[in-house]
Amino acid sequence: CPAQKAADFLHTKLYTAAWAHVAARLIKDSAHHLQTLMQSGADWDEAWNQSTVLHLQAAKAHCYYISVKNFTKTLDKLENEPAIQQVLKRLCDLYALHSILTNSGDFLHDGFLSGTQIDAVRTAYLNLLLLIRKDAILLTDAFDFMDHCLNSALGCYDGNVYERLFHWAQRSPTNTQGNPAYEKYIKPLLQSWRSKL
Amino acid sequence: VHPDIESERRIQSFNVERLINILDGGAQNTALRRKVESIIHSDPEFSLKDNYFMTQNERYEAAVKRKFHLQTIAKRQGWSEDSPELYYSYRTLAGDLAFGIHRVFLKSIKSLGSEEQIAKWAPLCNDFQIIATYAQTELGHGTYLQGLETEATYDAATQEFVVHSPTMTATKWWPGDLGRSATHALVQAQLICSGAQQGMHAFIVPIRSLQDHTPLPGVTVGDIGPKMGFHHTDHGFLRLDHVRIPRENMLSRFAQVLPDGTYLKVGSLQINYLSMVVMRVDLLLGEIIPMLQKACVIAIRYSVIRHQSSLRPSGPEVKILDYQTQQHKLLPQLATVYAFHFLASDLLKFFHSSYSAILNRDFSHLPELHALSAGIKALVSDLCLQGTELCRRACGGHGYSKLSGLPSLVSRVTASCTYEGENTVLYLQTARFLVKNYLQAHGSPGSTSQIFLPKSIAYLTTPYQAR
Repeated sequence: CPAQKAADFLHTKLYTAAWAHVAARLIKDSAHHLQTLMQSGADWDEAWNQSTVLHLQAAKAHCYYISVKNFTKTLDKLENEPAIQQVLKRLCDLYALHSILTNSGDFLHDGFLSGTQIDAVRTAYLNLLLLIRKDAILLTDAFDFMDHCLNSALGCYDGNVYERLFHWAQRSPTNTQGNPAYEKYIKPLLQSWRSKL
Repeated sequence: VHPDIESERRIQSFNVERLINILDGGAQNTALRRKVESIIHSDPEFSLKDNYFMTQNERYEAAVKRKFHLQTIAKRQGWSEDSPELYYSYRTLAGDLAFGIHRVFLKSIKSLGSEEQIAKWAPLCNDFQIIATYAQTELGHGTYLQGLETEATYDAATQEFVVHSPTMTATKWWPGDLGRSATHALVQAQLICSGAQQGMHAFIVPIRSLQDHTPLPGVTVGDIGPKMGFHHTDHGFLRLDHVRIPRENMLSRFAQVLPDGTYLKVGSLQINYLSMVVMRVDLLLGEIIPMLQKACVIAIRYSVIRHQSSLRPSGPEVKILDYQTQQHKLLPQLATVYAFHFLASDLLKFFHSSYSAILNRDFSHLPELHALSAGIKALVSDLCLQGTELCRRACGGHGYSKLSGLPSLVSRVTASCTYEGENTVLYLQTARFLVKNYLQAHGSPGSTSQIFLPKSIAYLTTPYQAR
């Protein structure tokens, strides 16, 4: 990987190629593992079962690759919307770099990325957090869920979280339907103690 | 509006309304969605406000009531079964409606049934003259269709199939709407005719009386009991003891049994997975991804209201979203859900073009569609589950309260890692496709000097429109 510094990792082609490399390597490795077992005398089904952990890893990497590549293609279609393209580009960068960091072992395995390059990925990632932070509320508003649909005391559009939480809790049957345990157990106990006070 | 959230909206670096339009697939879709939402929200029958205080029984009853009320509204408004208006109303009601699997039955009939069968059964479903379910999963068997034990043996003398659960593990287990509602089930069973097993096929089996809703002779049916979530759905079990159904009740777009017992089929057995693929793709945008979107909305909005300690000694308490650790928890989830929204939208486009071809008996895209939808469903549901749980934990103690909405989202998205294919099984189906293509492209294991993508994988990642 030719990247030298954090900013280099903000190129869509670079991180897409990184995922393509890892996906291809893992598919190759799992296919070769399967073939090696078969050459050692195992039949296809047995060899397949003995390779499934590798296959799983390869399939996941492939899906990551498709999702990263698809996001970058989406950005290409937004050339007429520069402001939106910019904010979505940051999200795309964050998605790709976060996925590389959480799967860093796969990138380090064959030396495609070095430890120093992973540090640069992390630096780029942390810088992105700050940039996206200022647009975070607007980016969630863009999903356009009404309060009725969210049905959440914490997530309401107006932000009046504590008032809503307090009022909703008061509607709970535990507050409106009395306390059956009081009559049966608590009351007799309290009364027996009251006589001694 | 709380000043802490108002200040976040004061400076807009982009046009939010325009982004809403992009996510909706056009301004006209946004307008239509909002029109549907205003109809739903202005109707008190659709209120979800008491959901968190209800028992399982009450949730089920409320979901049935809402479904029939929605049906009335849909008729009045002229919304047809596959209309965008109905899709938007499911989104608005957070999917808290009964008879979700009734729709799967209908989709299965449309994808696996002949024109005559569609003409007969679809109107009955649309008008709720029958309530139907899709019974595939068995007590001892999941995604693997060839391992299912339920049998449908053809009797040429009476021109009927005898549908039977030969063992305890053959009991159908988990189908939604089966426990207490369904009158009919689409049963996936091993077809036996001319003395041979012909693989899995779909059969329409009446299970409850249309007069008094009691189980029909030979049918044992009921609810599977308490669950982690999905309290509004009556998941059920079904045992069939030599239940006879007419020959016409086998779905026959791609395979049929002639009166004398001759078996005819078109395409591969993989076609049996078609209705599951249809559901998988539908659920990504309609159910799974919106859960993570909602979790992000809730947790990020809360994180600008919640203040907890100061960043500097004697400084003011800051919004928790200003902490790097909170950003590290939440913002990757936001990025992920945007990535998945665009991914699923493109998968849907690919699905629509492949699906029309398949219905016209061009099966060339079926293996790729199957592999792609399997892997993407698995990755999306895996990361949506991790994401919603992270959002829940990012809200501290309040995230543990059902009133936050987050526990319900977490428990519901958990189910998505299992239904329509358990994720490990799905990843392996994708892997099988990739490895097979790799081996075809590269031949022997010795040719490892160059690492490059097999043609089939490069093809998978070509923009679908460009093909």
